Amino acid sequence: GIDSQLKDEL
Amino acid sequence: MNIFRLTGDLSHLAAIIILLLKIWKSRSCAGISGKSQILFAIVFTTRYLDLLSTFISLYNSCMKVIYIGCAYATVYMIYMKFRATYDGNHDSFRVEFLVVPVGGLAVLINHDFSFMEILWTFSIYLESVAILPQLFMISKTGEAETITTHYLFCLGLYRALYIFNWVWRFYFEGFFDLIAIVAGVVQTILYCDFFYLYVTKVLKGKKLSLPA
Repeated sequence: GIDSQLKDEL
Repeated sequence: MNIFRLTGDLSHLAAIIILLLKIWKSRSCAGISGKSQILFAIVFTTRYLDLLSTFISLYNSCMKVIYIGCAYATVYMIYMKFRATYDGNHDSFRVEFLVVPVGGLAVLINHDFSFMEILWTFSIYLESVAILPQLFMISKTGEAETITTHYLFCLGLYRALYIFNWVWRFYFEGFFDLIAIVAGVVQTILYCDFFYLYVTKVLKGKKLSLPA
């Protein structure tokens, strides 16, 4: 699946 | 990591700690919406489940643990330790009107129809409106303690800084996330009215009170 790449944010 | 992201995170941390200290030092949670704080605890819990599955960085993990811990500590202080000072009559926003539509939207509009991704999307949408019970409470009572307005200012500043962070990431990493941007802009707009009152009243040494 295509996850959001923002997972490194809080 | 860029300067907007870092100052945004620190502003968010400052907001959380200001609120905890206000309650702890005054031994009172008067004027604080317990419902908003429960929503924030749900936001952090559903977003940071990846603590158990993915390691990003020490900074990332530590901040997540601190945010979750502080959110639950705040809820505990409002509903358990200083329950007698909680102003439940004025905290009358109907949260089901937020949680149910936000849950539906997260199932309909997301990057990937998977459990973790839907929970992440739900937390992004919920965070954008989680402050509404608090703002509703202030509009109902017509006033807020100055320390509460500092809390709200730091929280709003964090959102505004995150938008600059995304502009930065778009230019330098060619990356943008429409779900986060739309939710983030909505969230920041909710604070605009408050920002105006903060600058025109609180920063000039006056208490925040709304015209009757």
